[in-house]
This record gives sequence, C-alpha cells and structure tokens, in this order.
Amino acid sequence: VAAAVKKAHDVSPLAPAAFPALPEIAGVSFAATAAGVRYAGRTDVMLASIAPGAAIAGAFTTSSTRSACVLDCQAKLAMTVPEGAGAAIIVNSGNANAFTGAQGQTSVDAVTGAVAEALAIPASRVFSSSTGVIGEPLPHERIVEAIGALKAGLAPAGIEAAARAIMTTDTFPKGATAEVATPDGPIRIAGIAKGSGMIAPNMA
Amino acid sequence: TMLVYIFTDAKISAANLQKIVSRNIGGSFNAITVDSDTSTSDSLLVVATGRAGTEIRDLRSKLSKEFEAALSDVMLDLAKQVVRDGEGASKFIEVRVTGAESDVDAAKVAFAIANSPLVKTACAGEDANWGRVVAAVGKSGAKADRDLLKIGFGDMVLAEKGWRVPDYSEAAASAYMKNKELVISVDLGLGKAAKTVWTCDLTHRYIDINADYRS
Repeated sequence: VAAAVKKAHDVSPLAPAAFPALPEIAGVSFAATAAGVRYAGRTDVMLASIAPGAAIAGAFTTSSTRSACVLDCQAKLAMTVPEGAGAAIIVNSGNANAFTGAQGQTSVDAVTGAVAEALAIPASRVFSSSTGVIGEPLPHERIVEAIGALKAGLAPAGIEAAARAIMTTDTFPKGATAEVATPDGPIRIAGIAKGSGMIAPNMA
Repeated sequence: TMLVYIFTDAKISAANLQKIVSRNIGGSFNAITVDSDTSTSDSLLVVATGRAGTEIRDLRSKLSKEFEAALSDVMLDLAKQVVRDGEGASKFIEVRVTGAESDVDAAKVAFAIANSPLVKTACAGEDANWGRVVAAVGKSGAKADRDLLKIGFGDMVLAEKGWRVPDYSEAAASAYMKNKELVISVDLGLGKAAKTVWTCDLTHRYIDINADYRS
C-alpha cells in the first residue's frame, strides 16, 4: 500500500492554522471511507445523509463539457421533491467521472442508485460529485461496495472527515462556519470545500 | 476542481434558498482564480434542513438579510481558502479594481490582472512590477485611459496619470512584496464600477504538481 500512495504535498504556507470547529447541523450526518477509487490507503469517498424536509439549492459550472455528475445534479434539482423524502450527497475523489461518454451516466446511476437503496430514499434525491482524473471510467463498483460501511459510519460530527475525503491536490481540508442569532435560537451554517487547481469557476 | 457543500439548519424554501445562493455566487466562488482553468466538475450544493425555529419566508426581512450575510460570509471564506490552497501558491493576492465605466469592465480588468502569468510570477518573485499590471489592464478589453490609470501595491501608489510616481520608494515596495498577502489596486478613473477578485502567485511548484499529478 505504501508504495502505491503518492507522497502527500506539504501544506500550503497560506493555509489556516487549523480546520475550524464546525457545529453539528441537525438533520445531517456524515461518513467517509477508503474505497480505493484511485489510490489505496486514503479516504476517498464521503456520504452525507439528509433527513426528510430539507431544501436544497445549487450552482454548477457552466462548462459546456461538464461532467455526468454535474448534469445529473442539475436535472435532479429541477425535479419535484417526493413527499417526505430524505436526500443524500455522495462524493468521491480520485476519478472525475468526466469525458467517458455514456459510461459517465451509467456510473452516476450505479452510485446514486446504490445510495438510494441503502438509505431508502429516491434516487432522484441522491446528488453525486466526482473529482480527480478525467477520461477514465469511474470504477463505481468500488464505491458501491463501500456504501455499507459509509452507512454504518454516519454521524453528525463527521464533517471534517468528509472534507478530507474529497481532497485531491489540496494540501488542507477547507471548512467555514457562521451563526445567526434569532429569538428561537441560533441558525447554524457549516460548509466544506475542496479546490486547489483548475480553479476559475464560472458557476450559475 | 472546486466542490462545495454547505449545510444549515435554517428553515427556508428551496426557491428562496436558491435565490440567496445565486446572488452570492458572483462575489465569492465566481470571484476567484488560481490558474484561469475551469473544471468540468465544479459544484456547489447548499442544504437547509429546516430544523431551526424561525422560518425565513420574506427575503426582505431582517432575519433573511442576516442569514444571507452569514451564508455569504461562509461562501467567501471557503472561496478564499481554495485560493490559499492554489497549487504551489506562496502569496494570496487581492485585486481591487475601481473607477471602471461598467461592472463588466471592472470584472474584465480584475480577472485580466488576476489571471496574468506575468503579474502572478512577479508576485512570486516579490517584484512590485506595476508595468505588468498596466499590460494586463491594456489587454483586458475594458475601456481604459493610460493617463487616468492609478496602480497601487498595498497602500503605496506606484503609478498614476500615465507615469511612474516619481518619488515612490522602491525599497518600501520591495519590502511590501515579501508579505504573504498582497493587495493590488487599480483605479481606472472612468466611472463608479468596482470589482474585487482573489488569486495567488504562480510558482515553480505549480509546474511540479501538474507534471506529477495526472488528473
């Protein structure tokens, strides 16, 4: 395994001192695992399970060559939400599932379908992203095989592990938080991101 | 690739959440660049679980504005962290453009500077090379007038009215460029439009990473 894993990059000199303490968000739980999508021995898939009743918004690259995952997310966000349905987000690093023709959507369907089955939610409420190498078929069976472990590991406090699992050339996991005080108690916001190269977003 | 997932316990409809997200993209994730390349996978999802008490119904309400400000802060924080992790980056650079005739022109100039390999390598080399900024403004396609242009690094004005400022201190400017965080400001002197974007320097390490890592 050690021989197969690339040397980790040094942490950027511009990195924050530490990953922030992100609050748990009621209604969401996270898990991450090592599925061996591209490299063995590192976490590379994260799952977020979202309780019924959530509202979801999004923005995506307007690239005319955008990936199957992006197209699938855009289509699903435009759909009517089934009554009482939960939702999920599954993300892998190591392979972008991009520019592989019809195979891209086949992989999206396999992954989101397996998550839907495991969590007993509609596939139309499972959003996926993939990041990593372009032009190689996603070995989606490795992700599908890992879904049981992901489901078993779901926990409200798992957001930092999720942030780490989606890193590629990133040198640190990215997180941010904010809170809004209201008379009925605080509204909490917690976010994670990955990104380090191929960055000039044109989101809409 | 940039992937972003934001979770909140706010109670808000998907339509209203989408409006808030959409109008805050321009000043956050669409205001950054590392290498001027756009991924085929860039995605942002914002999930509101509805578990917090008060529902946000009216986007003109105080609560909605406070929520939007907080969400905007998180979006900008994450966007800046992506730049801070720009492959090989050693400098975090804020590019402030003011005095443009239109918003479109302000953005053109800001990104022409932020994406300029010559400006970015000058920053890597700790060289207060305002001439490269002039060149970036000129190539941007935005309306600009050489004799109205003002260029600053940090709080120092290095060039204005078509000339180098005769008495600026090169020693002070060079010392400033040793900072990890830099501000390059350009005033076009034509109008009131402004745009701020964030980028990083371009170092040898960027080539190392992208020659090694085949994704």
